[in-house]
Amino acid sequence: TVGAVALDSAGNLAAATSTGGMTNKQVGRVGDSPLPGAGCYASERVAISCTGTGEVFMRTLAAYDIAAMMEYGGLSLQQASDKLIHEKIPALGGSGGLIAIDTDGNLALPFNSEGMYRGYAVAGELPVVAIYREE
Amino acid sequence: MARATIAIHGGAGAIARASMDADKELLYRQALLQIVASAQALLAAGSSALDVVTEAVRQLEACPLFNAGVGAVFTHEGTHELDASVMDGRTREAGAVAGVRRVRHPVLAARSVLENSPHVLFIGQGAESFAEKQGLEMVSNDFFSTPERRTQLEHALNTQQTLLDHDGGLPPDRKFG
Repeated sequence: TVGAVALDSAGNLAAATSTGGMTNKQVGRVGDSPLPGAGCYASERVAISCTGTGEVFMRTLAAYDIAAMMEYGGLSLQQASDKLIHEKIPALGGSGGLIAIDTDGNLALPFNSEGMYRGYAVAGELPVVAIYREE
Repeated sequence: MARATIAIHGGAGAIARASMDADKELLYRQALLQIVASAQALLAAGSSALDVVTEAVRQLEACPLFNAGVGAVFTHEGTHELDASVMDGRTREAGAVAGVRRVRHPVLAARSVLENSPHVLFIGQGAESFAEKQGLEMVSNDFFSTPERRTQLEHALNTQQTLLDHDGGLPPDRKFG
């Protein structure tokens, strides 16, 4: 599964996710990636793209849940992302990660697995890529 | 003026430094860097967030290292089924396709659903016909196949597992999705 989130210079946010699904999956099985609110979500406040145990990200409406925790719970992007990835997803036996940007340009790239292929770049700064947890 | 920012991912999982050989790690880092840098350049040139995420994911789909587009994992029947979605925070508009087999870039089909249809999600044959009518590039299903993923399928079949691409890796390369 792959994804991208962006904040443009006009202050607009967007998200995209794409996947080949699961190895050896039953034909016809669909995970969270194509479902707005589960594997991909963007509003005027936050953009999110997820990767992981699709069924759990669907049942938790993971991407939208972050936006809701921020909007209704007053949590920051980092707090909401961490709560989802390190509490809610594992509580249902899921694993994976996500990337997210909010309208202030805050970034969150949490994951509860050993690693995540990821990268980010802020205007005027050098891009950063990482794979392992300890980076 | 907001500080334009981009983030990308290529999947998460049990990617331990000890189990990744240096050459393969370098390939992943180079691919991620090239894609995130080109997205940053698009943002610097004034592209919209929606255009930038669409193009970044299109490039990730084109890279055989990641489980999307070329390099997608195999189903139980040895085929590929691809899903993708895009969402615009400014308008809350969204477009998605699921279970497509012949669309070279599913993210472009999702974008076309967002822009050229009143719907959000198309699946299977309907999604393929829509993409074809929109003039998107269509390929044969085996266009997405790679030897590494076929080996992962054989491993999964032998162990009767359904593996997320995060777990689809083989020792030592247990890649995540």
